[in-house]
Amino acid sequence: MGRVIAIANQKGGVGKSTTAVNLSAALAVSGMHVLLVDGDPQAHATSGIGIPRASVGISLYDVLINGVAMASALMPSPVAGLDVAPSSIHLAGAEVELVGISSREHRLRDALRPVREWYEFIFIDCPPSLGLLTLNALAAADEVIVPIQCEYYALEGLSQLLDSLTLIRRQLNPGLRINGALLTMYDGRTNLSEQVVAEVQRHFRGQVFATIIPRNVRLAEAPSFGRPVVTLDPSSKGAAAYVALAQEVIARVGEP
Amino acid sequence: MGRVIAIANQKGGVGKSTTAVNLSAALAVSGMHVLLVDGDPQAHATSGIGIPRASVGISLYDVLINGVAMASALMPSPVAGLDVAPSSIHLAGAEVELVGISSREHRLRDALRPVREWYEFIFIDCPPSLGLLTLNALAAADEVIVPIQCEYYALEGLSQLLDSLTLIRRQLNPGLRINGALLTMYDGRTNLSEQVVAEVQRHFRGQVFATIIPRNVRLAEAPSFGRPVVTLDPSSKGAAAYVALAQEVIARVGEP
Ligand SMILES: Nc1ncnc2c1ncn2[C@@H]1O[C@H](COP(=O)(O)OP(=O)(O)OP(=O)(O)O)[C@@H](O)[C@H]1O
Ligand SMILES: Nc1ncnc2c1ncn2[C@@H]1O[C@H](COP(=O)(O)OP(=O)(O)OP(=O)(O)O)[C@@H](O)[C@H]1O
Ligand SMILES: [Mg+2]
Ligand SMILES: [Mg+2]
Repeated sequence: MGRVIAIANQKGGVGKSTTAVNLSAALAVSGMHVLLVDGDPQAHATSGIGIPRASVGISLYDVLINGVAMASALMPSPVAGLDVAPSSIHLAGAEVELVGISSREHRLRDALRPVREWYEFIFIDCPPSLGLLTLNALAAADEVIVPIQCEYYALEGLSQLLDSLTLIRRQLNPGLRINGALLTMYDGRTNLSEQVVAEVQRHFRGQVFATIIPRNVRLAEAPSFGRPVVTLDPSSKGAAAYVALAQEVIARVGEP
Repeated sequence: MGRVIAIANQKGGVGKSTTAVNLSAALAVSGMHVLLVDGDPQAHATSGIGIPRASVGISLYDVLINGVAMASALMPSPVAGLDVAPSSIHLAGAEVELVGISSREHRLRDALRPVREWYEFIFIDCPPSLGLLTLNALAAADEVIVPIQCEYYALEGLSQLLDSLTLIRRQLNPGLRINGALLTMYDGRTNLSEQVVAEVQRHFRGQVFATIIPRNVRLAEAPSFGRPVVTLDPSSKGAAAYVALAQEVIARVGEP
């Protein structure tokens, strides 16, 4: 039974899409059958895994708004074992269009039900907000991974995010667990990174991944090649970190 | 007559709040009378300029949703000459609550009208989305500054943003001009930065600020002190860049 894991944080630019692409690719390369759902209108997970915008026909928009079956939206990716439910620019309209639709927060959960058995892991990349697209992802998910950039502003949003998760557990998805907080863009040369790591470990007591993703230029370059770093440059520090993370995710089942 | 300038880009983490805080502070320090409107529920411009969350009473939420007068929401900031219309966590609900309100995109424009004459510059920090909060900012603004991180994903969103600006000009605000594209977090040691700079200059032909904001750890540290870098560490490269940008903004009146 596929584990559905949302990758969410309303703070922008913390490494959600980079984590969605590289973690799902690392698991696929290790032999797992993985689905990557791109819930962000920016479609960075779609392009980051190597699917050109122009080749996307049916996207997540059609599934959420027009009730098209999820199976019709799925596309294979250049990585064996990894399929994608692509995003498109139309998804930008979904936040407002969903407001008037019945059971608006559960559209994604219901759409995923027929395909969950096909996969061992299903990851959902979220946009940088707590709007209806992210709510759909959190209502559909069993667990959530929270990427946290090693910078001060990223800390400020944590209590807002934890409060939102409590609300979601109460109203939409009582079983939602935190799989872990993932520290990203760690730069060992700055005190700031050290301070943030200590603070996050205090906030998330025991739910912080041992793997810390370092700031690594290959991770920033990989999207311009449309390839995950784990296949573009497996010897890079960025690739090694996501391979280590994949092993931790397999081992952990999140705590409430 | 105050120039209203929105700071917008739907891509997350590109330096919108950092620019809003430091550019408005640099202009205030040079003697201008400036208002900083925090249109992001994360409230990073509010905390970054030094206003503790706990001291915010009436916020932008009350102005946009409950029709409270803007003058009642304004607070002085620790920087002389710089006032703030603070954000709060309630603003997160505004995206959905605004959907049902008449003239929902013009609430901010109408609220600013009585106070525009007080200021020479009014900056609006936007959240990382193209939802109703950003639409309100772009409908209220005379000009827009687009921060663009020197990374590949930041490039991908540009055409989406330019298309949205065209749509906004046609439907909400015919006079909206691009004041300039601002390159941020430039790291001269990587090829990636160079490539992005060249690409952005091609996209925005002539509308790119000569000032490029370097990646500078003091800019990332300043929010933890609740102070703009231009007053925290005026000798830093980050402060010098925002002071130079302030001079350019004064000199430029944007082109359509
Ligand atoms: N560990 C890393 N080292 C260096 N660069 C990174 C790293 N992780 C992500 N990046 C780069 O930082 C930027 C932000 O990352 P990314 O786009 O994945 O964040 P996001 O949270 O998905 O952003 P958004 O909020 O816009 O969806 C991108 O340009 C990405 O290439
Ligand atoms: N020039 C810079 N050098 C180093 N760090 C920077 C620079 N500009 C911004 N930062 C840091 O990068 C992170 C992202 O910047 P910021 O929060 O201002 O972006 P944003 O576009 O406002 O994000 P969001 O989309 O979440 O609103 C912050 O931690 C900030 O402190
Ligand atoms: Mg993303
Ligand atoms: Mg911001």
